[in-house]
Amino acid sequence: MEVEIKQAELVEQFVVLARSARGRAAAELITHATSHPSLFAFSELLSLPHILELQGTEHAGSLELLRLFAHGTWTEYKNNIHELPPLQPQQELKLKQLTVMTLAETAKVLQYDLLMQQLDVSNVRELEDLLINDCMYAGIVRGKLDQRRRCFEVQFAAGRDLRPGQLENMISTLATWLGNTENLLLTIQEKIKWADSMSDIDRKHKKEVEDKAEELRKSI
Amino acid sequence: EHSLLRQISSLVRRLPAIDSTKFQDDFLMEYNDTLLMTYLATITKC
Amino acid sequence: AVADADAMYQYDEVAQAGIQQQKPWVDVPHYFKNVKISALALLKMVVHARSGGTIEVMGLMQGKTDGDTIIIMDAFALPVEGTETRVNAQADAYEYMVQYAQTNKQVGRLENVVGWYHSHPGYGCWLSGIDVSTQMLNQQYQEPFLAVVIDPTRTVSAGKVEIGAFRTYPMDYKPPDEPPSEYQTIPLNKIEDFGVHYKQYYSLDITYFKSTLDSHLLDLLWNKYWVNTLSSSPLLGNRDYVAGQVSDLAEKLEQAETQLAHSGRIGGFFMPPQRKKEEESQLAKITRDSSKITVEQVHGLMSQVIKDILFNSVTS
Repeated sequence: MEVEIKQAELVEQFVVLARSARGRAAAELITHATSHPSLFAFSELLSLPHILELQGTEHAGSLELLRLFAHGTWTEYKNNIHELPPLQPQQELKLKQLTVMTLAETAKVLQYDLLMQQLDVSNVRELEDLLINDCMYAGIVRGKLDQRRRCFEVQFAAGRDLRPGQLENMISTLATWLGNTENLLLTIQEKIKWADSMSDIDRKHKKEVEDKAEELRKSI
Repeated sequence: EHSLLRQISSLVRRLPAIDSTKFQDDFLMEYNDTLLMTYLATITKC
Repeated sequence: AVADADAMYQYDEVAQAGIQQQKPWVDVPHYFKNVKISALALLKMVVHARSGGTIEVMGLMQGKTDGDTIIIMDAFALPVEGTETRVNAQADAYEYMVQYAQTNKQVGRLENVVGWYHSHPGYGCWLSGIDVSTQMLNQQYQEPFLAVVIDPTRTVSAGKVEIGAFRTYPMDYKPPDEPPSEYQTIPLNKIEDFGVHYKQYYSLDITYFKSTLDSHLLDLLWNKYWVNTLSSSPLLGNRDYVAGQVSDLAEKLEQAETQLAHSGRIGGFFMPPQRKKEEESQLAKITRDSSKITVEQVHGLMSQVIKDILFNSVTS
């Protein structure tokens, strides 16, 4: 969650700027936002009317680019490279960082081969530099590099912007989790009741035995 | 609030915390060990 | 509360010198009844005890007295080991102790040494024969002096610090009958030592305190503490300790069986009732120990099952 704390201020700044930017200025702002090294959240910008107005204008490509940075990956960029503005090196790096975040959401163990193919990286050294310097140090993922098994074990991945339709899925997951937790609580309470009743029965039985022993002692 | 949604998304995606056959095997072994100890304690009581 | 918590950390040299003059503990063998340990001293002692693994380690405690309470402000390890195997491990460290105490004074740490601590890894908090004689010696020449024992192994398994604070009675003093202290399992290879000396000392009530800075630092560690708590399991961390306990239990059962078999040959009815009582109480203790081990195991498993349901049953 440190990522969110770090970038909250940045998001605020860009949103304030975007409120007064139109047309070309809005397109330029998108270029700045998608180049900033510490910004990995774009939904706030994407929901602003001035940004959405770029649809259908000569700057529509910038709007598409912002959508790609909010939800897309490096592979998607390559597949649509003709409809999108060319990327500067910082933007390219950011899109690769965002791709790692998306991959880290889907699996806990990421094979190097998959990462190298998805990120267009040619060797392990370059891949590990990217993961260590540009992902783990940036705080967007935490995990362990396993050179022997050539994989990256993800322990934590910061959340990316939600894609349309993901919200329902997340709500149902939370609802299931809540249900399980409530059931667990009920089970624990039942077990406590059961343990109390068993110890009462045990105590009564013990008392009966002692009373009987006392009677026998008296009778003897 | 987008920031909160991103944080929840990050948290929810970490579930299940661990889900591998090795964990299930270990877990089952711990379970059986504890049942065995409970059985031993009951016998000792008797 | 903040002012009180931090007031404890002031050292009143004149008042302490006065107490040292009056020596109120001389005529009252039971004078000291309470111990207050600072969070810092507790952490240092537990970490030191755990670092010793299965080896007994020892150290000294610095502090002061306040009425019938001994207040432990800080603790430091001594470069010795194996307190149970040596007559007086402190002898090895005298030079170190003296230098440490002097250097402390030079840097403005005025508290004197008020006791020693050592670890009993895996066999509970009580004073053995050697401990009793060491403590008696200390109480003769270094009053006020306290003995603290920590069991790092049981600390891990019980999830709370297994610690005891003791003072010995004068050599020829006959203590009043003590209410039975909390039951604890004593391993077979230590039971002799425990049985012979437990009337020569008494235990003090322990409470803890921390400063506002301690509270702030511990709050900062709160997440780390929870991650460690949730990601550790006594079932895994304590395997060899539990195995040791079960094998100790088996030895005790063997011994009880031999004795019962033996008494069976000379005819149970000749056995004096007192002896019969002892046999039963021995078996009762074994039963209790085995229940205790099992309860700890079941608790460990319960926490695993709860964590499994909470964190593994939902797929996103």
